[in-house]
Amino acid sequence: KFYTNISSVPPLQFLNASRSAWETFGKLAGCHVGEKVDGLSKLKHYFRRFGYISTAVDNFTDDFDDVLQSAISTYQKNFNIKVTGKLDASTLRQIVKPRCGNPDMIDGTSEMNAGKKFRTTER
Amino acid sequence: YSFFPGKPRWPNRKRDLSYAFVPQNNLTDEVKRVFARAFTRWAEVTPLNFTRSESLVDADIVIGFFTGEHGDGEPFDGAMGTLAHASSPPTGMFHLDGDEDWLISETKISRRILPVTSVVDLESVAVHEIGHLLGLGHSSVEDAIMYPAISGGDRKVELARDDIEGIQVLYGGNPNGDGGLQTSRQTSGGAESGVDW
Repeated sequence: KFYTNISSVPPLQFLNASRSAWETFGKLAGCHVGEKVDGLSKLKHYFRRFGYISTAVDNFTDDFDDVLQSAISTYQKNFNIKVTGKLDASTLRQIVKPRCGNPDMIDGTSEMNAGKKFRTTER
Repeated sequence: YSFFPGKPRWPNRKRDLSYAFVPQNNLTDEVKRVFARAFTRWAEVTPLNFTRSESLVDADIVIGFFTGEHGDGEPFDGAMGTLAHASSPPTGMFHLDGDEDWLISETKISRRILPVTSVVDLESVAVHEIGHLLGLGHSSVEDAIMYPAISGGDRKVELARDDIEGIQVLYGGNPNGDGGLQTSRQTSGGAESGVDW
């Protein structure tokens, strides 16, 4: 559907705003390595979809393993979120945002955050 | 900014690119004008020109709205989630999720409404995907067009310095323009590209 201005958007569209393809990830807040939580396998699929997990395996487990932790850390780096390797609130807020379907990483590599250099000045 | 592996780009002989819309979508002229504006933003800072074609066969870039599985192995997922995807050069495949509610207005939405709307600004997504069609990957610079995420209702259509630097690595600047960097939005973080302007 196309809307020419915001006033033509029906109220239902506003009510549905919080419904996202990835809204279930919100309940994973606070998960950490060693835990097994329903929904983590879906999150692993998300990270594979965008290139953060490169395995061809389809049957992901709900274990918070090293592979997931590594994927989260790389994701946090790419989106300028403090790198903790944990599913903290700021990381989940970013994950559930609508986004481009192209992967951030291809064949396990990414230059997404490579071009950013910080200059320091000696006083 | 980043590039696809191998840094693919349109060949030197291809500076005039044509684009066509999938006829089954029956898009109005108003919607097509949104894409024309998006192409213009990239044309202003590169030597590339974009022309609309009525022929799918002859067009370099084909634009279409699709839902769910649509034949390229990258199914869309309904409202929100993934919004669109595009191929690297020289494939020219630009797909948008037909399940989204697209806003085609040029006006910015009130910040009061922003957090509660699931409507997505079409031109913002179009400018981003055209970046992919020309060879850019995603950027970590949040102000950049090539940043991968956009909030519902947000509108971001002006190329940032990061976008312009990236695209000009691939194609150089517009010989008839100022390179775009004078008028580009300043991005935070002090990004450096090492490119000699």
